[in-house]
Amino acid sequence: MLPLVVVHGGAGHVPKERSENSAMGVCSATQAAYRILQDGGSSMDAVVEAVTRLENNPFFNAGCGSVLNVKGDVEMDAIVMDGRTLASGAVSAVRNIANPVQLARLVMDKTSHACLTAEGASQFARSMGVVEVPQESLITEYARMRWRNNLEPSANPVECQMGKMG
Amino acid sequence: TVGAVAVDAEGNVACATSTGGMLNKMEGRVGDTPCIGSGGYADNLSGAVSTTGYGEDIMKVTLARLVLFHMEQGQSAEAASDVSLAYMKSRVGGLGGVVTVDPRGNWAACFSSRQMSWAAAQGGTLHHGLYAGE
Repeated sequence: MLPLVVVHGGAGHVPKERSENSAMGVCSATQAAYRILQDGGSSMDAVVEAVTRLENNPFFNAGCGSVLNVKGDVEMDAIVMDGRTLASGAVSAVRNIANPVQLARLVMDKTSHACLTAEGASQFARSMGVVEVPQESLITEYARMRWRNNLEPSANPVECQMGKMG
Repeated sequence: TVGAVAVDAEGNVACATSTGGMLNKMEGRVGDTPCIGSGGYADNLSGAVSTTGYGEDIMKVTLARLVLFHMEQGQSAEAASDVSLAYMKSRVGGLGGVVTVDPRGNWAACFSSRQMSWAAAQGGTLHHGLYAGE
């Protein structure tokens, strides 16, 4: 039965005290995307809306709430792909962008490339009028706490993030 | 990592995935998300997939495209998702999850990790889960 949208908030370890916010976040993002589809919107509009909502939700590892790299900075990646045309757009290692998924869509719509990275992606964002945001607005206390806890040489960041084998 | 797949009323499929990456990653490390066929893939002839998990392992098996290859061979969205995740786990020990749709409106939310928050909306009904079996 059409239309249909399915959303995920990541397969990593979610502590009990955060699981309720995680469930609420994916449900509200799904409902927002489904409303677009019910109003006749495209599947591309729906998936970009759903992911934008989750990027803006500090309980998810994307946009605001992203995990930090070893230097304590936020570097983000995103992709979109259109099944009708096989067109796609992606950005990697972008900083100071609130919604990398929207920048990825601009790469698909406004360039002939499949992916722009780092400073090149930032220059493209500026040329498209995408407002840059201070890195601090993307960093949560929870992300900073996990970053500090995993700086020890003995730490296992992958297991901390992914959880043990399911 | 967060992601979404959708089929609109005209039967067009699309995917989107976004991530902050891996905790305490090296500066400049890029995982599967922006890599077409790994972080996501969409083709009206087979379906759309968005993936999450340990990026280096997802890239080794090009997980998103692998799910759709199985669907092109006639497997359902759910069976294709499960067998692809099982392959990643057995072949390279990788854990992860996928959300998958086909152009006819079948869907799946599967994961080999302990949990994955997901939700689906179809026919006015909202489905959601977090732990295996939900």
